[in-house]
Amino acid sequence: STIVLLFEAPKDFSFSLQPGQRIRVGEGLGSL
Amino acid sequence: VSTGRSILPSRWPLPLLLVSGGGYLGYQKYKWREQQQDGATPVLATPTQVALYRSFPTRLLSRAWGRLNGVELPNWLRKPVYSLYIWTFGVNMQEAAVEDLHQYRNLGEFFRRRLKPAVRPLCANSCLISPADGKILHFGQVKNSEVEQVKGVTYSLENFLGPQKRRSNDSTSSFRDLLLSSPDNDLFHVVVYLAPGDYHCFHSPADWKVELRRHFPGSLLSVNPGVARLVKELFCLNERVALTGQWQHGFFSLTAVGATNVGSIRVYFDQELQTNVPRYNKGSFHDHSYVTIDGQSLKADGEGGVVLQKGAAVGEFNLG
Repeated sequence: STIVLLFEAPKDFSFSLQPGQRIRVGEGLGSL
Repeated sequence: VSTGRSILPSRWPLPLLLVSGGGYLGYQKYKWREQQQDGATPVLATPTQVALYRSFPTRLLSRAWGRLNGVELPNWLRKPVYSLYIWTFGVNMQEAAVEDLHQYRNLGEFFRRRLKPAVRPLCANSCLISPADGKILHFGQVKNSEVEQVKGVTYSLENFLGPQKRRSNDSTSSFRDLLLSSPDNDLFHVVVYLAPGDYHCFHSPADWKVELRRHFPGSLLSVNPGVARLVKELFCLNERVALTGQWQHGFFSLTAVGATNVGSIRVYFDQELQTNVPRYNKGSFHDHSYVTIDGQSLKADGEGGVVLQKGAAVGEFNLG
């Protein structure tokens, strides 16, 4: 199963992720 | 010697098939890694191959799998069955709210296990948190109304979310622009893949308000990263539930995409939602608004929509 998030944000929104990384509920995905 | 000779040829094909099949898969994986390193476009399955895959009765199989896993196991069988699952998929039972395996009546119930309250702290510094345990398959900006499910393999945003209302004076905007509330903003996406051993409930990734649920009955193909690299538009083919609404920066959506063994999706605040049931046809979609025509919320929260706080439990995936 998969969860897809699609969202609007200011252009300077930046992700703090790496493709393939393991993640858990509550961990930050990105910020402004 | 005579008996041995007569037996040998009949026993050759299986190991031969295993060795040659394994070798072929190994070669394909090696070739794929080489292509990834070279930055080459991934090799996709042909439309015929996808059609062949889609022709498998995955929904029927999924429902049969769900029925099987809903059967109550005798007490003596529970520990060996769940232990095998834990060992196969690397489940961390120390995090489970109920660690005693005998308490789960069947594999379906075990799959829906909850976690201990303190094991998933919420990041206070980020306005957006992970809605699920899993693996980040892909993330980034949405360009030209096309979203990448994995690097180089895209799907249409419009096919994924379904049609949106156009403003009366606007007939030329792209689908992406229709979703944006401000030209200073952009559209972003994140894909989280949940493996069989992961905790399968999903939570609210932000403070937001859900206005619409759109249920797309569909196929139940595997969403394994390997398949996502091969099948274009995979997330548009599979059964899914898209929750859309607004957050502090404008449009926001969370979509739960089903798969063969995890075919049904439950949303806790929506008792009407039923997924992976035979009465719906593939390719259709069914809307349920959480906002009445006059803008009042059906949940009577007075704000028009279902208000979710960051980290709140939203729903779960189920076997079959």
